[in-house]
Amino acid sequence: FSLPIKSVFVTFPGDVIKNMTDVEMADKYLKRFGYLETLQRSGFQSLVSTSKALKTLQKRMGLEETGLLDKTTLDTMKRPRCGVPDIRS
Amino acid sequence: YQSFDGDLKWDHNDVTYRILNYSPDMAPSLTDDAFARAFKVWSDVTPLTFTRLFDGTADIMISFGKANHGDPYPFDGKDGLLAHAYPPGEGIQGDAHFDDDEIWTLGQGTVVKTLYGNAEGALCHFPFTFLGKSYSSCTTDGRSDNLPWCSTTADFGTDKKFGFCPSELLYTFGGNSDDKPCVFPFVFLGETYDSCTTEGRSDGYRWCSTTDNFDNDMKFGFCPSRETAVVGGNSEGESCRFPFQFQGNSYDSCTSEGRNDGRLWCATTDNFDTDTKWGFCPDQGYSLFLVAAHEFGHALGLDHSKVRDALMFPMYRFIENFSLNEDDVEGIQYLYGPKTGPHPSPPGPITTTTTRPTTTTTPTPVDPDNDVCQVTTFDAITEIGNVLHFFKDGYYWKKTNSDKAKGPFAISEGWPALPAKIDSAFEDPETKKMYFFAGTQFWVYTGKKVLGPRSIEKLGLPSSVQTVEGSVQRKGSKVLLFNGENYWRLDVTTLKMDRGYPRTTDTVFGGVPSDVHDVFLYKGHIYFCRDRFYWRMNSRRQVNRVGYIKYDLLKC
Repeated sequence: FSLPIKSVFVTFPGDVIKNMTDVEMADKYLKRFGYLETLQRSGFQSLVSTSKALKTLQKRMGLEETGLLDKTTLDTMKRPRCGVPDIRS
Repeated sequence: YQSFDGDLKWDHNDVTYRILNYSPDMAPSLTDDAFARAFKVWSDVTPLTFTRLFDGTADIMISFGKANHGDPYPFDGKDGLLAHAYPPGEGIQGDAHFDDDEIWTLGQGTVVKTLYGNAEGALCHFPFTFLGKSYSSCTTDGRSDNLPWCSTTADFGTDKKFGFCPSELLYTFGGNSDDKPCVFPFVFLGETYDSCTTEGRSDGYRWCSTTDNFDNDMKFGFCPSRETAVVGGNSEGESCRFPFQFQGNSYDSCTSEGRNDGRLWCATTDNFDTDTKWGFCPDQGYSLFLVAAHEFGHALGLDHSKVRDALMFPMYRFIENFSLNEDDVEGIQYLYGPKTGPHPSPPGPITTTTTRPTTTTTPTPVDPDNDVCQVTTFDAITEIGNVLHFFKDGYYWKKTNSDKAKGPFAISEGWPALPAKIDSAFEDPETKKMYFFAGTQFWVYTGKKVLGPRSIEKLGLPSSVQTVEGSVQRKGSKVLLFNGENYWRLDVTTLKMDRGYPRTTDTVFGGVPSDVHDVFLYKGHIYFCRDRFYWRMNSRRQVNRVGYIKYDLLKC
């Protein structure tokens, strides 16, 4: 007894949120709020830009500036917020 | 803090706003109040003033919408993005949009403002006890008409205070039916509907017909959300059904099973596996006041701040006793400068010992040749025999529906015992007696016969009350008397105040300024006057118009 229930994720009809990987979600977040676009425009490679963008975001949100998509950063990205971009091009 | 590039700001300090629609989550009066308080956050520290418009184009147009709502920045369902706003300018600039896939509250769970009943529109008290059972939401128990109700105190048995909860059976909002309730069943495109529906709409809002046949009558309204209603999913507005079946298991409460985002959901029928009808469970919701104050910061020209405690920080955080962070103050004052001139007098009963002069006042009459339209503010306004009377410095004018205002007439000719300056007046509809208030005294006229002056303390008002600023007749020979933030109920047959008063004006008449100088009843609406403006409240205690006394009432 006490077998853990095996969670089965289902697709909920009408769910606005599409299942995305963390990387996809982060990429979308960084673009939406102006972090990624600004840095890409300065000519960096995408990978480098993402790391820089993450650092910019982490600095702005008062997080440790790792440049990595760590759990704290992901949790911050999932918090409710205003839709106005943080950084304007 | 940051401003937008080019320091975008309004080129005028008298900023206007207009509320284009309402969320089903909160009563319109609570929404109006939340927005008014959100603007006050900024007007308290700048020279800016905010005036609400009810039609036309305002600087800041406020609306609720879901997903794609008419601009290039769609919302994203429940949670995530809450709202956005545009910096000052023409067109969409300055506008504020709120995601109606959120649950809009005052930040601590669904706020249920009651209607009718005997609780004067007070909020539901959850949990409450009724016949020995505890209730955490509105109930139809004890009623045969299926109308949900709640107690506004902890124990209905003891206090017997109750009101009805938002329900499409009680009223609708928006639409074209003057807030009439739904009629079930109704016919729409040949189909029969027994409940509110989103059919026929692309914006996801639930609606109903307010006659039995929409196809014939085209009368409709939007359905208010019940406090138990789920959000999002494909059953918006429905309530959870417990127990429900999901993947063969039975659930008696909301669950996050089946989701990888941990969010709680429930089925709205007893079997999700067969019906797949679901929605997110109601939670604390987001404070419309806090989010609006943030968005209005954008609409005034502030960009996101890097200070975590600032209102303009981009992430939502609920704060119970909110005050602007120094960073926000510096930001908005960088754009508009600090507040200048005298501060408004603090709300609340006047506690100074200065009494307003009454009989000793030398009147400063307006020039009788001048038109009433020259007067900026009136001492008192009241309806006598279906004619509005405007009092000012020893004179008064009369205005009927159709005619231009007549006058001025000398107060001393009509009511010789009165001082030149009166604060409030009303006619008792039963006896046709006229009651006048000036300073701490009152007079009662029966035709030409007068009683008074007598002290308003005799009526049961405390000595701290130095004026009666407004009076509103109610049914059963009752009159509400207003002073500062409070009001009392007078029984004119006994000339005694009813027990249970004073009450706070703001809790019962939400959305009107706290520093009004006149309150009166006219054609079933209550008018709260401040300066040249009035706030008009309907019988359901919703402010449904703000306007100019001069233009709207006097037709200058």
